[in-house]
Amino acid sequence: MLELRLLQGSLLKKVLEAIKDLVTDANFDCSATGFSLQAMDSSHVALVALLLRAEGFEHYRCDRNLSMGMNLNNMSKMLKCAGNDDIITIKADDGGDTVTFMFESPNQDKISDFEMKLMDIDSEHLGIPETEYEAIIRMPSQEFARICRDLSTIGDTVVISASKEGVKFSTKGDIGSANVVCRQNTSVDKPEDATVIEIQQPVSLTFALRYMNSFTKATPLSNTVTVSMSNELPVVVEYKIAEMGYIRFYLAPKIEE
Amino acid sequence: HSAQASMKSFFKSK
Repeated sequence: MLELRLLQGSLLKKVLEAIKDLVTDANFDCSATGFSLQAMDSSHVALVALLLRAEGFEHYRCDRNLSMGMNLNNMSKMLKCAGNDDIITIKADDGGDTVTFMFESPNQDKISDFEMKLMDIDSEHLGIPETEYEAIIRMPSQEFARICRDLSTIGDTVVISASKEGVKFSTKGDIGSANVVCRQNTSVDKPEDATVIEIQQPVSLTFALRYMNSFTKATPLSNTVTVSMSNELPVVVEYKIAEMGYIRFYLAPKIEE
Repeated sequence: HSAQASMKSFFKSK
């Protein structure tokens, strides 16, 4: 038996909007730790890892570990039927082939339940080691989204180069080229507006902008984004989900042939 | 010319 009650139901709605275009079907894993997901896009270039910790739920009951295969587009359709202020409860029976999403309006005058069919998904789980990254950039998530969107109008790939001087985003296309440099800036009124660059050594990696733009669909989840890079490793683009966990996107770099 | 690397060339299956 599984029963997870999330007071801030809008968080789950935002999580689905952030991942449903990248991944079609995925297994949600439920354990004593929390509600989590790891899935790759169909071409195995990008990976998304989600964790919503048990402590972040108002009520969290998970009698035994359960993996529930869901079509994310269908799940998104159901969650769109929940109001932004609704409380969302996820319910499932051990060994059942459905999951129920229950939506309660804030003043309890409307209660809906939507039952969705589960599916068997043969998904591959990758082991991602804890890594000390050579460059870690924390910046306002809206600024990062803006840069990715702007550059994708010029080119298909972005070179992200981080050094002590700052982080440079560069692209080239048929019509020309573009560079955006962000310098460390901690003299801001609100800490979430800061750009903080931690560098062990300079890093420069090339990525497909299409994926970066897809990751920025998680922007409504967090005011800040953290981009962690090491030479010759996938980048990690992380959005923290307040008091609950995170959504991390990993993207394999483009390599010289 | 650059080629797109796969996630599986960096991380092993569990």
